Amino acid sequence: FDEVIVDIATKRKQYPRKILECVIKTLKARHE
Amino acid sequence: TFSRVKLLDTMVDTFLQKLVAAGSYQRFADCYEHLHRLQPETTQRIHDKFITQLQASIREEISEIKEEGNLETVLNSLDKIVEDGKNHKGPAWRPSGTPERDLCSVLAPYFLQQRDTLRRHVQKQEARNQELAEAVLAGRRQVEALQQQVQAQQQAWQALRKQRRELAAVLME
Amino acid sequence: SVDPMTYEAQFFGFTPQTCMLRIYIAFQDYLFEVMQAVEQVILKKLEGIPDCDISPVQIRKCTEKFLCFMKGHFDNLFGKMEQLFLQLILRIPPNILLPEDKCQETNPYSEEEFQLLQKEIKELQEKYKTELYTKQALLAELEEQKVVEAKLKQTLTLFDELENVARDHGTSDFRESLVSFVQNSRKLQNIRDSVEKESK
Repeated sequence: FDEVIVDIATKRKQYPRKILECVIKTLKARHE
Repeated sequence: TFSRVKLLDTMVDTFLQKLVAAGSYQRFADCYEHLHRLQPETTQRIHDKFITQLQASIREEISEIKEEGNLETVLNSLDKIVEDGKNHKGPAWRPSGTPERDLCSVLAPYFLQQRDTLRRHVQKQEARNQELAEAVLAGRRQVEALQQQVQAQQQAWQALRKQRRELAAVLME
Repeated sequence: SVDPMTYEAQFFGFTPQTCMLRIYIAFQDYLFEVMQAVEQVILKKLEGIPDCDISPVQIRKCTEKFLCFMKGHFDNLFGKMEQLFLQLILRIPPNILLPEDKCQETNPYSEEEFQLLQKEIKELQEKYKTELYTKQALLAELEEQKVVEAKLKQTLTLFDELENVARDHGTSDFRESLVSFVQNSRKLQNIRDSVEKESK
């Protein structure tokens, strides 16, 4: 249970930034 | 506003004080009464050693945990975050448990930016096309005028040619 | 109900409960170790006492009695300390947002709003494409108009040249040409008459 919590919390901390990087790349590519 | 690191140290100190108080010499002597009766000084020394060692071990453990988890820095940064957010009344946002939903606010600023850029491009292109459309309409009018001119000239020449023929025919007779 | 303290785990990288468990186990191990060391020391001491009638079993019983007492207090004190840790130190106050979640407060966006925004962007992209096609069509027509105008102007120039030729020979337009025809024909008739007269 503890590992699951830490895993989810870590994803909540890191994934938005990672996804954002991908989205920004996509938007830039689409813009070009 | 308080320092979490200081509070942590205070709590551990209090814990140790109370633990030491619970493990008093009196209590220790009660438990090891034979030894205490036989050699009270030794018992006292052993008890003192017990307390010193226990405190040292626990303090060392806390330092290790602080070291390992970089706890001091982390707690100080939490102090700062709490200080910065202290004016926020009411419960702050928390993850909803649906990542897609939580991501909306993360991504929105960038999509809003894209929308605004697109809006500007569309407006610019529309204005440009407006000019082009006017130029096309003017061009169509121009072409029409020219076509009419040509038509008029053509008709005039044809009329002329026709009348000449008639005239020539008359003259011929 | 267990509070998983996920938000705290997001900040610390571990769950506060695990942290406290780690501390508890470490402290407890030390208590046991020190107790064991105490018992070893006592047994050694007793070995050095001649005719000592205290047996190691008795000492073990004393150790267990003292340890049991200490452990009870230890658990009680640790429980209180743990509560304070979890309430005051290892907790994100409910009104506090972590930096990485700032955007949730500065520009909260619901899923519905986000979908609307996506839809608007799609429409704008279509609109932009349409405008680009329109631009191309307009530019193409302007090119075409240029060609047509050039052709028409060429035709007009042709007519102008015809005009000029006609003018050079006195027939710039019908009336004039008629007049000149009539004049020429009258001249011709006069010439013919005079020739006939001459010949008579």
